[in-house]
Amino acid sequence: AEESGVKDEL
Amino acid sequence: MNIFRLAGDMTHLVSVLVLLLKIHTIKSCAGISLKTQELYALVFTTRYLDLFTDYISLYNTVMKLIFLGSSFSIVWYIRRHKIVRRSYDKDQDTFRHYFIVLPCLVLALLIHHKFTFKEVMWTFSLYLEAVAILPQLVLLQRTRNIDNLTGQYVFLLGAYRALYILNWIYRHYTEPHYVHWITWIAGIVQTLLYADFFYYYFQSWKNNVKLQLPA
Repeated sequence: AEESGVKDEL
Repeated sequence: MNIFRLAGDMTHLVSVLVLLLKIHTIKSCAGISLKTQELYALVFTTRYLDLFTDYISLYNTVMKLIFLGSSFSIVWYIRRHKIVRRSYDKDQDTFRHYFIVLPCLVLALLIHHKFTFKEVMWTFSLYLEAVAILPQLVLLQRTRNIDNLTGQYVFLLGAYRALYILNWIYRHYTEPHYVHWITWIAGIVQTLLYADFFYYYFQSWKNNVKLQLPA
C-alpha cells in the first residue's frame, strides 16, 4: 500500500 | 489534526522544554544522557529534511524548528557550557552511538517505501527515534537516584509516544488512505521501551516514594 498522510506528523 | 495528535505534540514539546529549562536554570545536566540527546538531534536533522522542500503548515514548520533548535541547544549546553558540562557524568553515560546508529541505517537502507535520499533518511529517523532513549534508560538505571525533573522528562516522552499510537488508531479509522506500517512498528517498539519505566514511575507515584529503578 502507498503511504499517505503520515508526513504531516512530527 | 485530532486531539490525540495535538496532545502528543504538546507533551513532546513540554518534555523538551522542561529539560532545556532545567539545564538553563539550575546549570546542571546531572542524570541526563548526552548520547540520547545527540541521537535526538540526529533524529530531527534527518527527519526534517523536508523543511526545505515541502510546506505543510505554519504549525508544522514552527514545531520542526523548535525541536531542531531545542535539541541542538541541549547538546550545546552539555558539551560546551562551562558550568553545565561539569555536571555531566561521562563515566556513567557509556552507551556507544554506533551500536544504535549503524543498525538503524542498515535497516533503513533495506526496509523503506521509496529508495530516495530523503525517504531513506526519514525512515532512518523513525528507526533511530525508536531506540534513541536507550542510553537515557541505561543511565537512569545506573544512577539509581533519579531527580524529579529527569523522571518527569522521561515520563513525558513516553506519554508522547502513547498518545501518538492513539492518534494512529484514530486516523486509521477516520482517514481511508492512512496506511504506514513502518511508522506503526517503529512507534510501537519505541513505546514498549517505556513500559518498564512507566511501571516503576506509577509505583513510586502511587506509594508516594522517590522513583528508583531496580538494579
